[in-house]
Amino acid sequence: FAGKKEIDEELLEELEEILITSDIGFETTQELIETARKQLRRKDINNPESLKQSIKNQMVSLLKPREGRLPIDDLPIAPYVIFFAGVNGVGKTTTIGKLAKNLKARDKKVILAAADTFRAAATPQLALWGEKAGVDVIAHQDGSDPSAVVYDAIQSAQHRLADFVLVDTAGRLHTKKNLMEELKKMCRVADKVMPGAPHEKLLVLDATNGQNALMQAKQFHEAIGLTGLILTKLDSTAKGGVILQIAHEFDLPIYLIGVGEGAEDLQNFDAEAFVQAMF
Amino acid sequence: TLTERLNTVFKKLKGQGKITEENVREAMRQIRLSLLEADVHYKVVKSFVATVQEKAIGVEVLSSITPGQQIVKIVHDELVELLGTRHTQLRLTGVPPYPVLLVGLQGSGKTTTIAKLAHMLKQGGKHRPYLVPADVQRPAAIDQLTALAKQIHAPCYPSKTSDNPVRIAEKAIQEATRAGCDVVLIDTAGRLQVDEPLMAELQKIKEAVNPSDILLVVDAMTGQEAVKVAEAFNERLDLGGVILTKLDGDARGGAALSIKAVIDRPIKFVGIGEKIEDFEPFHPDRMASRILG
Ligand SMILES: Nc1nc2c(ncn2[C@@H]2O[C@H](COP(=O)(O)OP(=O)(O)OP(=O)(O)O)[C@@H](O)[C@H]2O)c(=O)[nH]1
Ligand SMILES: Nc1nc2c(ncn2[C@@H]2O[C@H](COP(=O)(O)OP(=O)(O)OP(=O)(O)O)[C@@H](O)[C@H]2O)c(=O)[nH]1
Ligand SMILES: [Mg+2]
Ligand SMILES: [Mg+2]
Repeated sequence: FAGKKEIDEELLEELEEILITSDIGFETTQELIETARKQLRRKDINNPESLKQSIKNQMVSLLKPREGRLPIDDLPIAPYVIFFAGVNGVGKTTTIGKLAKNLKARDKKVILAAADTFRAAATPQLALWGEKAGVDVIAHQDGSDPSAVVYDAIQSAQHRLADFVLVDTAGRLHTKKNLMEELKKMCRVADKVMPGAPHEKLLVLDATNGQNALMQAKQFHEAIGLTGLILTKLDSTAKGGVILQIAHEFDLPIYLIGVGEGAEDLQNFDAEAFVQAMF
Repeated sequence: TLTERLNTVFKKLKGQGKITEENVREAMRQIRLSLLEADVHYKVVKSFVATVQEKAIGVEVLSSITPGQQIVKIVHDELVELLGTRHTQLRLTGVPPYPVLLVGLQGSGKTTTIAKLAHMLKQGGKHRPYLVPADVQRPAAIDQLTALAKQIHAPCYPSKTSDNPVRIAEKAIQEATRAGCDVVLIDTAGRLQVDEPLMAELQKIKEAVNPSDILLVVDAMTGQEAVKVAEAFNERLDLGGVILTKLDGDARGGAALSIKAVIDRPIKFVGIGEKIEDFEPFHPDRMASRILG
């Protein structure tokens, strides 16, 4: 009888390690394991496979309601303005490039807004992606007001009857008040030139980030009211487990995942596939 | 904060007696929780807490500070010791020109950090940096480093996207000497540590130019995967050190402890902002306080 309890402890530690090293976080890990144990105790089951399966099921039921799809063939309004925001280096510009190519392939008229007017070569980087995707890019001089680019891009999109405006923004740490204010202003300016814009405010998260991703989600959501999430670099060995806590705390759809640096490396978020990859 | 949590654990223990095994166990639980929240790796936390536990048991409870504060001091000192107690410089050994290679995952801050390093060297007055854009894969990567080089008035190799990174590095060394420069800072494309062909490419660059220093650039927000990444890069390249970026955010930066504990290479510098001047030598005591939260 004592032997049975021993297996339990070892297994629990093993599971705890898998979950924590997937960046799920200590508290969420405890909750998952505790709920699994309760479920199994009720059914009087006590084997490792059932415990693992219960945790997987919990994760899927937490993430499934967060599967989201951007309206592509059923646009409620055009041009549909999508802002891409997030901290530095997470993959905003690259994700826009991938999405633009994808939309173009589905015969959508897309305009890119190079509203990162700060970082060295941010505009040339987006311009090259525009070329790859076969779509136009609206850009201003380095150092100019990013809100002016937003205004210009939406106006151009309206005149050219574009379906989408994908707005690239500068990477910014959520702790920088002035940069968060700049982002808010860009949203206000978009609404000014086209009431209701931006229609999507997406936070791009990097799967290699740890618990700080939760702070990023909190602060960006508080600042501009996010409408969805994108998780990049899932082709890395990182599992992106923080998304569980984020899914639990925020009713935000996870629209897309980045799985590489190429134009085709963009997929819809699938809860089952995500959980499967973690184990 | 950890101090507050530990004070709660020890609130019955006043200025007399010893810290016992029982009250240490709960304290260790709080420390473990705090370090995991700070993104320190699961296994590193385990061995760290075991070390601290040994040091904590039997410690005389002082009357001048709370037992909670005593434990925090043990944890803090242990962290500082682990993180490395001296600021380590760039390794510039042998005969110039000294090649310095920066490597790391996508988006970690390599290109920006090269410019910061070059600026720091120029300010120091003893070295003349030469910048080498050897990332031919990311759109406008060459433009990015070229623009930064202009900002700091440092010479930059005229790379083309049709060139091969190994050849760029080799030719750049010759150009640097011609330009009267002694430190050659080589920017590389971000890559996953499991991307075999790209990791092999780094080894080829290393063999071609025999770098004086090889630095792994790591984002301070990196989670549990920091260990696997650092181990792989270190195994392939025998790193000279680590640079931690984006410390101007609110990430606790536990990846720093994980990496140092596992590959035992010095964290040499930290990036504390997007501007060229936002660069400092690594301070283990500041990092320890930050990780503890
Ligand atoms: N492996 C991998 N790399 C990615 C992915 N998405 C983007 N990247 C890479 O991450 C790096 C940074 O991408 P960017 O698109 O410049 O990121 P960003 O958020 O626009 O960066 P800033 O504008 O500087 O804040 C580049 O090297 C991209 O190729 C992904 O899904 N997987
Ligand atoms: N806030 C902050 N941002 C930083 C710091 N270091 C770099 N960045 C930003 O992080 C983003 C990525 O920096 P890059 O230098 O392009 O990163 P990289 O490693 O060269 O990226 P790849 O070449 O795509 O792998 C940019 O937006 C930089 O401005 C830092 O210390 N603090
Ligand atoms: Mg960008
Ligand atoms: Mg780069």
